[in-house]
Amino acid sequence: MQKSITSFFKRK
Amino acid sequence: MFEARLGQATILKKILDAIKDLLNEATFDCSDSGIQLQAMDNSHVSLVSLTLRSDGFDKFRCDRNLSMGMNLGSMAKILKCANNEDNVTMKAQDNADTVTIMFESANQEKVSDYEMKLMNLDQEHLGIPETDFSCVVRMPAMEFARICRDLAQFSESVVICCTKEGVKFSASGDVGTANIKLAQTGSVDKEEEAVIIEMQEPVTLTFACRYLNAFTKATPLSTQVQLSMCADVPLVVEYAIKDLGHIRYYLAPKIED
Repeated sequence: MQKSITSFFKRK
Repeated sequence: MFEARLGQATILKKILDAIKDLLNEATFDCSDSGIQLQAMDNSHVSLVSLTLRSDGFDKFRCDRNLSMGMNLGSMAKILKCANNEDNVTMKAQDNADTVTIMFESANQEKVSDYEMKLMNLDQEHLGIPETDFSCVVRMPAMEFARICRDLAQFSESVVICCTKEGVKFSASGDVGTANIKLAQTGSVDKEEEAVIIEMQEPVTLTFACRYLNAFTKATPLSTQVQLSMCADVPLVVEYAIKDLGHIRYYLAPKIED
């Protein structure tokens, strides 16, 4: 499964 | 007033080539320290982070912080009009809704300028945490591009396995299995040909080939590429831009369903 980058880096 | 000048348009062309497959548009954040760009691709799987330091430009002036949203397709059309050796200058007034890109031939006999409309983009900056990576691999950028291109034939995914002996790239699909191992180089005459591995602990991660191949569009910018890996965190693929800055790509790993 491809994870999203936003699941690692939170929105500022 | 913002004004940034580079001696050779070819650098800007290469930078644009390195990002335009992943991003349709992006915001260039300008300050007195330089130009920064951070943007996710459309599917939010990868993140591009570009840093160009002000001291790397032939001339750099930025009186007030400025965010310039640009359509990268439009920018590519404009850069196509430049010769590689031309000087390139980007200029914008404070609060302007256009940017002017100017090319000057080396002998100054041909000067062309292009005004491009800026866009208001919804900026979503992500906070990138500091990571102690388990493995950092430095290798020739051309070699990495070759490996990504070759393995993409066999699978949508590539497994990168790094130990202190070397780094192994694998892909497995209908055709069969492909493995490419690179050992750490002993002594090399040329630094740019070296494969160097700094390992704290071994790591094995799976990534989508399609994104890795998009990242390798930055290959003309740098002789070496650096891959930083750690279990369950995004891969960082970094290309240095000599005397100017760097471009980093972050790619979320694939995990078992």
